[in-house]
Amino acid sequence: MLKRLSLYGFKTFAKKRDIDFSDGITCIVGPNGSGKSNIADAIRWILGEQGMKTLRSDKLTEIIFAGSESNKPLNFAEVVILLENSSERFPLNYTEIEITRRIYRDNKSEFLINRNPCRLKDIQEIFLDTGLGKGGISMIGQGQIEKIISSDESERRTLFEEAA
Amino acid sequence: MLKRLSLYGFKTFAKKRDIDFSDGITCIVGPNGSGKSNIADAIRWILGEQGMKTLRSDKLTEIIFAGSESNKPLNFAEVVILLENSSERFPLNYTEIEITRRIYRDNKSEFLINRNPCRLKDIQEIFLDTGLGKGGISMIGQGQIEKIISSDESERRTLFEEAA
Amino acid sequence: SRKRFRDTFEMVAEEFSIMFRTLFPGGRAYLSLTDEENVLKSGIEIIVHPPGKNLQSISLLSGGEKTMAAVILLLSIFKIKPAPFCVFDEVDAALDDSNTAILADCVKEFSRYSQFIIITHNKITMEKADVLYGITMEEPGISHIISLKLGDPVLDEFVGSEK
Amino acid sequence: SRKRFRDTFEMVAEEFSIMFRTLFPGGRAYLSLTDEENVLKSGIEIIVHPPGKNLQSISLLSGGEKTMAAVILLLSIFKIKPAPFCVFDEVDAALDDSNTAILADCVKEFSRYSQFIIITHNKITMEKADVLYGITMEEPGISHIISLKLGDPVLDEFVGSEK
Ligand SMILES: Nc1ncnc2c1ncn2[C@@H]1O[C@H](COP(=O)(O)OP(=O)(O)OP(=O)(O)O)[C@@H](O)[C@H]1O
Ligand SMILES: Nc1ncnc2c1ncn2[C@@H]1O[C@H](COP(=O)(O)OP(=O)(O)OP(=O)(O)O)[C@@H](O)[C@H]1O
Ligand SMILES: [Mg+2]
Ligand SMILES: [Mg+2]
Repeated sequence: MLKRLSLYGFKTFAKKRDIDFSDGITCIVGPNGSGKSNIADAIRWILGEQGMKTLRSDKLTEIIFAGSESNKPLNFAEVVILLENSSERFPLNYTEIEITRRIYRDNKSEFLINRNPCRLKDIQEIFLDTGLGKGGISMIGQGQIEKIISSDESERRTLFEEAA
Repeated sequence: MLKRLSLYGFKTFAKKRDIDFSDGITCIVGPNGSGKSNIADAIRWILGEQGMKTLRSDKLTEIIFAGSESNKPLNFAEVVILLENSSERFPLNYTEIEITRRIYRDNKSEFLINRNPCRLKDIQEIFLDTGLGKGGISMIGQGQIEKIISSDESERRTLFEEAA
Repeated sequence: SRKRFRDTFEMVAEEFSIMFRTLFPGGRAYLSLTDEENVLKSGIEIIVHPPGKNLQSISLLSGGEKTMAAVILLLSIFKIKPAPFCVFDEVDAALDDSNTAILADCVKEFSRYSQFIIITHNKITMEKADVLYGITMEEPGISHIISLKLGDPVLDEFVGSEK
Repeated sequence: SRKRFRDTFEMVAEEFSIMFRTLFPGGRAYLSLTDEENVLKSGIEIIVHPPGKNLQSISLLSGGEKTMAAVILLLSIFKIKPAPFCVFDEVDAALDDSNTAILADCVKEFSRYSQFIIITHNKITMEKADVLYGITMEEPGISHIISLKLGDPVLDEFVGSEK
């Protein structure tokens, strides 16, 4: 289960913000453009998402806070996720898993699992076959829910294979 | 301007229903699945829409009332639209234009302009270049509004050309 | 024809910019041709700056921000070349209260010159109607239409959820 | 693996049918393999019958009906193979009051076994939250997060429009 998400420099989260999640239902509300879907994007990104279209950007550095009327742009974006693993839901030998991902303006990236440097691939492998990885159905983006039944037969097939 | 729409046998409109439109804003409300978008589909269809995808069906006869728990299927669908034309907005020599379109289970179609039989093409030509025809932007379907700015540059171009 | 496209484009572009900054003070929006030399083949770029935010690609905009930009673009085209009538099917689905009200007022203003048919679940939008119809399924699978008056308690059955 | 796919499919299909007719009494929904012979290559067909309506292709379903069918399919897959957590971004956008309440109760039930993170503008959905966060732009262009309590008057600023 997801315990905490920390965002720093990710899209509109110029200032470091932590979100603690309930083990039941956590609801996120707010006006248009306030940053709700940006939180969903941060979750995808920290789980290893590379697809630009899914993150609504054209290049990876676009997810770094670009500045606003009142603030200068930042030089990096960082997301940290803390996962509870006492039920060994994830294939790692820790009861708590902390994943960190950073990207810098010069396009350099950093990946850490429990503060140990690793590759993007190592992060993606944790979530393979859990429904949270690429092609999984646990993350439903804005405007995407109808695609599950409208998509053509072979797309649905992929959905099931991911689940099976 | 649109004065009245009559539906008979069109999708969920098994019983003949007339809708009179205000010259300002006419709002249509109701629960999910009650038939609101079906009214929008009927308007597209009577203006000459042939695209199955736009009408949400796989073949044209699917728009004929297919029966329900309490009613048998019908053998035809009919939509009549009454348009005000005193400002000569439409390229016809009438102050009122009444267009009728019918389709039968055996796939036969009938088209009438002011009760005179005509071809589908004659109907489509009335709306060419008004924003209501194919490719026009006056009819925004459910879930379609964002496409206007998300669509690629050449699609937007087509939008402008239709307007110009 | 090249000239005509160019003129229409410039009028729509001006309308788009004016309307956006009027409705969103502090915000900016522009249209530009990607290929100034080759107007008849050029693509059209849309640039949107919500108030207080820096310029970025429109793909980063939120659902509600995209909807508002799209509607303003549409209405800008309408102002230059009005259509006989316009049908909006749940265009307010992604909007919060504030934007729904802005959109509803905007359409109300335009409705003095153009006819609008609006399908909605939204009370704020509904309140701008000159004529209101409720669609129900009194008999299973069959649509029934009833005329509604604003302020009618029956309306509550037709109002979608409180957002 | 062919057997495994077959077994999973049958379990999900059963769950899908049961859940749909429980939530929509009088309605029916099924999943079927388009090619029984060739399970590993077969497509999957979805058949949905809202209460009182006759069987037709799912493309004819309304926005709200499609959303409900899709969510029920998703939850059926979850029941067979739960994910560590699930993020829903405005899945209730197309739903009226009645369906929003059905969805919210359904998710509440599932949340006893699974964690849900739900982004919404909808008051009915919000009321099911165990924890509620409001996102605002106190400083232009910068997201700020505040903890909200259900019943807090501040909540009204966060509630989208009354539908
Ligand atoms: N790198 C960045 N720097 C600054 N702002 C950004 C960046 N990336 C995205 N944004 C801004 O984030 C905003 C979108 O946020 P988000 O999609 O989270 O909104 P939302 O709360 O989901 O709104 P809605 O209710 O309309 O869906 C846009 O205004 C966009 O310009
Ligand atoms: N030929 C037909 N015969 C009978 N029913 C039909 C036919 N075609 C479509 N329908 C039914 O019409 C319903 C969809 O109606 P419609 O799309 O107008 O709903 P809506 O009021 O727009 O709902 P929403 O608020 O969810 O968008 C579906 O239940 C579908 O099965
Ligand atoms: Mg969003
Ligand atoms: Mg609809």
